[in-house]
Amino acid sequence: SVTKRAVAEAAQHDKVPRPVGFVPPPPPPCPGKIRHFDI
Amino acid sequence: VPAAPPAPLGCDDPESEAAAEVAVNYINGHSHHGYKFALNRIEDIRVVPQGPNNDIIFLELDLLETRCPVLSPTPLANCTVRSFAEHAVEGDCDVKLQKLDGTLSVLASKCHSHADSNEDVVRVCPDCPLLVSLNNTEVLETVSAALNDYNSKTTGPYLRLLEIGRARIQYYPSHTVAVEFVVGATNCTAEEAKADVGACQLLPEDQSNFGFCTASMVKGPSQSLREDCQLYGHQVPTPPGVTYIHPGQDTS
Repeated sequence: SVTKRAVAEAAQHDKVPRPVGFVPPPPPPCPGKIRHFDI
Repeated sequence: VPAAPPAPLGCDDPESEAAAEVAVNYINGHSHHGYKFALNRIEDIRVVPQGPNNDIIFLELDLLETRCPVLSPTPLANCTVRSFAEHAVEGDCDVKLQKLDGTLSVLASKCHSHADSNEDVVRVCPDCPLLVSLNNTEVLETVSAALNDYNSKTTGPYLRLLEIGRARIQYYPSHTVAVEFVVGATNCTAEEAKADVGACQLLPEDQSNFGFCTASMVKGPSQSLREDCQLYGHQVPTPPGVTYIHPGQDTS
């Protein structure tokens, strides 16, 4: 799903060395977290 | 320079979760069939200001069915969400709330519930029992046999079937029908019912004894039947002045 890809891309970016003071983008406001499981 | 609009509310913000909690409690409190649902995910939230301290909030919620029937006195926090292997049922709800002077109230709600697909369950658990239709012949036989068996042994009131809540059939390692159903106590004892079951009436709602039964019947050469019924002892009163979701709309 789109959400997972976005997270994966962000994670990969995080592996790239960042300049000092870099602030990762905030998580998307929605949809929210899954509390149990996704069907 | 006009002030920048406030940042949109995130789905996991405390304010969103508070609104979702009010919505889920409303949905469970106004549903009279099936089971209580618990929040699984806040899909979306939109806040439309109406004026000072007055907002309309639109929520899209993903819920999951719990093991507690809606008539159960058990608090939602103590109700276990049905696991994936139990053939989970999901609820999709759109809820409209008003937040007036900090107080949240539900204006309208609309829910659709659907079971996970058989393919999904079988892929993860090939031999797990699967949900079947509530008017499946084997299901009706099992409910009838279980209730008759219970009434033949009970020293309490004669119980009458109110609603079949859930039914699953497993074929391996043995052909097993598992059912869950809601019962109501009548004004007869089991002995009196044997004499004239037609005279047994459900107790008036204000003193009704609702109960919940689980039963399973193993078919085949070594047929066996097991049932367990729990009476609640009180009923969830219908809140005065509350209008329900119009008949015909999916609520369960």
